[in-house]
Amino acid sequence: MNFFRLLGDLSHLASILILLHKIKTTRSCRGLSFKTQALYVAVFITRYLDLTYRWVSLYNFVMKLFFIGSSCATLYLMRYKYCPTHDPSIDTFKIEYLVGPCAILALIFNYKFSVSEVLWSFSIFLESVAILPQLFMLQRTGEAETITTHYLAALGIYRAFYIPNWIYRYFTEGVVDPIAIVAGIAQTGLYLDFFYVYFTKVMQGEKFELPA
Amino acid sequence: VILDQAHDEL
Repeated sequence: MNFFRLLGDLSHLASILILLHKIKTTRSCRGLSFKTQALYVAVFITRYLDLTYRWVSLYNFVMKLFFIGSSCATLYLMRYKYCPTHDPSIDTFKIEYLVGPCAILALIFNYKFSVSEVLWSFSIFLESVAILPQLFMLQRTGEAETITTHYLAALGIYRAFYIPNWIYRYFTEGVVDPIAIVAGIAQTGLYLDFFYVYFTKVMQGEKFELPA
Repeated sequence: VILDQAHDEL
């Protein structure tokens, strides 16, 4: 564990708390992509299968349980409790285009051709693009509630913090995880447009609005 | 170069 990774994990944790807070206080999942949330459930379950057979640390164990639990809870809230506030007609990104290529990439790029390792690779690749249905939706509506943009910013910053963590680990431990690094850089890259608008508008107290 | 197969990250 190092400073950057901790900041990344805390940012990830914060993003989920902001998301649940938004759903609870506005009693609505308006502006949120159900597809993106469903992809995160798939990401966490396929990546954290090792919960059942590998002990890393208490921190690792608790965080994994939290990420699986909170993503399932989010999906439940969106699907059942606040279902009427979700508009499927604007959540139209085809997730087949993400899941298929990620599955193929995972079969090609993995550290060992075993079920758990291929699923782990799959989860890393899928996480890197899981935000696309959400960003696509944002692009379509052209605006977002401020609380939703805080959620997206925290979620984007989380993986960005992992990048200095990997550099740090390379120099201190000699550890390199090319699959996570390439996917993590791609994942952060997808947020650049969003970050630009977030930091130039929302952080200055303006509403999140995309230029027409 | 050591591949991180321990997957100790989240």
